[in-house]
Amino acid sequence: LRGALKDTKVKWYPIPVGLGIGFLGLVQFYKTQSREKERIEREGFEGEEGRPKKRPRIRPEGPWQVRVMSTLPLKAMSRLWGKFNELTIPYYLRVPGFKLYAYIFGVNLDEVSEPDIRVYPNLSAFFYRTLKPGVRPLDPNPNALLSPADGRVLQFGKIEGNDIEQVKGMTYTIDALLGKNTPTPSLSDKQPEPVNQSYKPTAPGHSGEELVSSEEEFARVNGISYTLPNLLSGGDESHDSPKQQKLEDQAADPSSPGAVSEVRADLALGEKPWYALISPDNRTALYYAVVYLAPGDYHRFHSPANWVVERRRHFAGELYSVSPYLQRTLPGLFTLNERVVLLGRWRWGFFSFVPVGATNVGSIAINFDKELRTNSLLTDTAADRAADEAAARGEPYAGFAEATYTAASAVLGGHALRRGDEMGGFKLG
Amino acid sequence: STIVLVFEAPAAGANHPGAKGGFSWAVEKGQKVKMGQALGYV
Repeated sequence: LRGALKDTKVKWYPIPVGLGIGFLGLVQFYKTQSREKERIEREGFEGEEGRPKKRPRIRPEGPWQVRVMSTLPLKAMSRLWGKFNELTIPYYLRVPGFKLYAYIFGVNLDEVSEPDIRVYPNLSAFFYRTLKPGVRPLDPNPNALLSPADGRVLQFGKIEGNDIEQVKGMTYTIDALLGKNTPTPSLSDKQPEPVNQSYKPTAPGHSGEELVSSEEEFARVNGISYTLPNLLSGGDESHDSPKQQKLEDQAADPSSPGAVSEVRADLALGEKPWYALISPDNRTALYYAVVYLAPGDYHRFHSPANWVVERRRHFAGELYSVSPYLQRTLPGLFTLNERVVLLGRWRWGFFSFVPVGATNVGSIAINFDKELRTNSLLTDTAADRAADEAAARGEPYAGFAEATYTAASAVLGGHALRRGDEMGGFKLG
Repeated sequence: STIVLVFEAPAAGANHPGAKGGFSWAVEKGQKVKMGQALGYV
């Protein structure tokens, strides 16, 4: 080492950090200018009336730390942090740098899929690392709900009414977290296909013999019978058709691909509040769990069960830290932050998966949704515009952009995921 | 970053084939978990 240090000719190159930042600023400026020019060309006018108004920023109540934080441009800081972490680290500094990070945040480097961590060009790539196959075995019990990621379980329980309890007794509503419960666009936009006659509503006093052929009837029947087990088994009634028996057998077997999705084409959430998903006969209940990922944890998330994702809602909110301290002190933190709400169904009925961003980890990637852009100036502008347009129509702004997932099979009606499938992850900045 | 799961599952004591005792949690508050570990069982 001494010889190498003494004898190697040292040639210094300037690291163009300032130049890079300036270049990024110029690119951003150019993009903004082009967008504005396009808007003027498209809409034919210029001035304040054509410019989307900023969505009013919610100033949360809380201790002084929270108030100070609410004055900061958190999203801009997060984006800057992301850009900073994408800067290439000099080759010989990577090992000591990543080892220092691993030491501080408790990363087990033996689990990292790449034996040579120098292949990660920057902290951003290291943060989004993959693990060696087999280091995260799935619970063998097919009836287990799996942890979607490494982390710490901060809160879990049963939802009573419409409220989810946050740490230390603070609560927020499911409506605020997931958005209003609305029917799937595919079902509200078009006349539904007749439902297989063998699917019987199971509410007391309902014979379940009629063929559903109109949207109104569908909603009515759907309002009575909305859980997959009810539809599959027909409650305590006997099976009417070999097809229903087959579907039930498939759904009972979690290893059967597409088992859940096979029947979901006939399901919809209906225009009921989320808490109304709890069946009137107490067959099912709504549960929730909150898993916190620390900076050193593996930051990709996986499917906790076999389920079908029907819709995605992107809430372009703020990016407060989601540290356990702030979760204790800032009520409704998850309803303020930028998040992606994935709504769908599993064997037992409704299922939702909500990755919530944070200041340092603002970008949420969903593998099967390439169009999703989180923590982006463009999506923020789009949200501002949507809020503006809603205000012009005299309607309240829903607060999210929604997309539905289609599948190759008509009966699938969404993106099917099997337990343990990688769904996406959190990226730095 | 945080992940929130909200889901419907059989209630305890539900008389449904396969549901048995309903959904039960297999973790405690504050417990560290690894991906793939069971949070609960139906």
